[in-house]
Amino acid sequence: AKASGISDEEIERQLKALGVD
Amino acid sequence: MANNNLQKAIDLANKASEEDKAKNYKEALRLYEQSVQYFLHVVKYEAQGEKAKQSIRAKCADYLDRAEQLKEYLKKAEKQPPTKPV
Repeated sequence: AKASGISDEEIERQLKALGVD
Repeated sequence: MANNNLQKAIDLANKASEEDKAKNYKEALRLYEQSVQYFLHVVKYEAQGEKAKQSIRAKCADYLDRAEQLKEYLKKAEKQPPTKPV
């Protein structure tokens, strides 16, 4: 259900979380 | 509409899943991240229909989940102390 309602901000946040090693 | 970013994102995502299948998780992780960045750029700056945006966001969520898993796996693999003889 999460995938369907995700927002740009949420995607950006997860990207940052990933990138920050 | 310059949808070469969209094409780029799709190429990167395809490459990421190939690397993923080939168990090159480090490379796959990097490619997943890059493809999501491109997808995000497309959603934010290249006006797509709301429906298209929603499906791109959903794809990003999937790739991010997969990337998270790879990151966890790599972290554990790196931390794995070489099996010392007991």
